Amino acid sequence: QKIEDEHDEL
Amino acid sequence: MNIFRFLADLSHMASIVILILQIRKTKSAAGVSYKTQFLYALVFVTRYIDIFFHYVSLYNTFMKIFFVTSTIYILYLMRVQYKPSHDPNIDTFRIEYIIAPSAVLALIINHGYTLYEILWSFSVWLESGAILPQLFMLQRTGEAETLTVHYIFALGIYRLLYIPNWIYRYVTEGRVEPIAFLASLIQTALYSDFFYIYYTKVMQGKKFELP
Repeated sequence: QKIEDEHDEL
Repeated sequence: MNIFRFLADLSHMASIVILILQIRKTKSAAGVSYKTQFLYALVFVTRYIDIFFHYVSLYNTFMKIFFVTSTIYILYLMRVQYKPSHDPNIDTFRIEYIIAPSAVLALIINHGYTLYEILWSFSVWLESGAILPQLFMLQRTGEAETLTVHYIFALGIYRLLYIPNWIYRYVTEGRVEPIAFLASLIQTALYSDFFYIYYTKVMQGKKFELP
């Protein structure tokens, strides 16, 4: 899992 | 984007709008914890610095701008516009007790040792305890304005709804975000007492008063 995907929420 | 997350974000937005309306309508910030608002501002600023280098969607960017600016606006209302209405003597929770453990947890539990990841983790842990000064204040005064109560309720609903969102995302996308999940469980637990009193009193049309 990419790090970027981990922070796609608010 | 699933329905849980969308409703959660709307509820979060609603909580802030409720608070701003209350302060402006009554021209007073009595009953609102400045410390909680300050902590939320810190949460948003440390979490959303990625707005400059990490694009997710127009929705995401818009919401980030909304949360940062609206919370800073609340600080302005409390600190400048309606300063005399806010009594610091009842807003006595020591925020160091929230900031320090959040910083320690961020250094231990994170997605990588970069400034961005540590700040992100810090913001998540900080958010889980940011409501404490407000709940503490409520406990001290024993009762609250209806709108303040609705504000805290909407905020609690927002946190609660993120839990089914993550379960849903785990099932449909295989996505796991353990840090936010754990922090959110802690945060929702903090609201449980409040939810109980809200349910037994406010839902039956009574004034919010602690037993």
